Amino acid sequence: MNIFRPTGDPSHPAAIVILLLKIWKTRSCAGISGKSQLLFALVFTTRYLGLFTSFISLYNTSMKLIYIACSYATVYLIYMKFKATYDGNHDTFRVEFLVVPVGGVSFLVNHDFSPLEILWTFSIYLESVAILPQLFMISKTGETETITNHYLFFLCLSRALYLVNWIWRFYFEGFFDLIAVVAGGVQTILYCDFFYLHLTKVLKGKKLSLPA
Amino acid sequence: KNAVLTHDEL
Repeated sequence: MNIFRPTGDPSHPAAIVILLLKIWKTRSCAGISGKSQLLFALVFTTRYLGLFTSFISLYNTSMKLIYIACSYATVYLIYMKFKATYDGNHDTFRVEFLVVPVGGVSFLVNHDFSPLEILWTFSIYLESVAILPQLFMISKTGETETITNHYLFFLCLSRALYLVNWIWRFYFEGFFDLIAVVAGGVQTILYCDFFYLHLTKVLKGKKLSLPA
Repeated sequence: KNAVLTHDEL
């Protein structure tokens, strides 16, 4: 395993934990798209079903369990514990427009036409677009008081490190997973958009609201 | 062994 994995792997859960802590500390999930977090929970659930059928390493199993636990904890905080602060009126992205086409494509373009493999493919495609409801919400409201720079930083970091990991594995291990790389590329582009929105809307908004 | 289908990545 190259160095980009043990650094890249924890970056996404780190981002989620930062989000969890932020919700917990402020007792509020305002500005966070529950739909995006729900999609991430669905992503990790469908992707890690292989936990029941194959064992790769203790590291691999524990990381997967951490991913699943963190994503469900976030969903629990948004939809149950701090439901009153959830900004559902602005979280209006129609997730069926993502889930249905993604489901269709994962049936058509996959490595192997078997239930687990199709679900894995579904999760890879879905992860690449799961941030869209959050993007939609930010572009609508222009504010994300609880989406911190840190959440954004760690999400982007995990993407960047995985891209380097794929290049590394291609050159040194002859490993190349086209589905993961294409979906990862799409996801990286969307995160650039997320980053752009953050710079133009969120930071600008913050600046304007500063006391003179 | 099919390297792709082991899905060792997260």
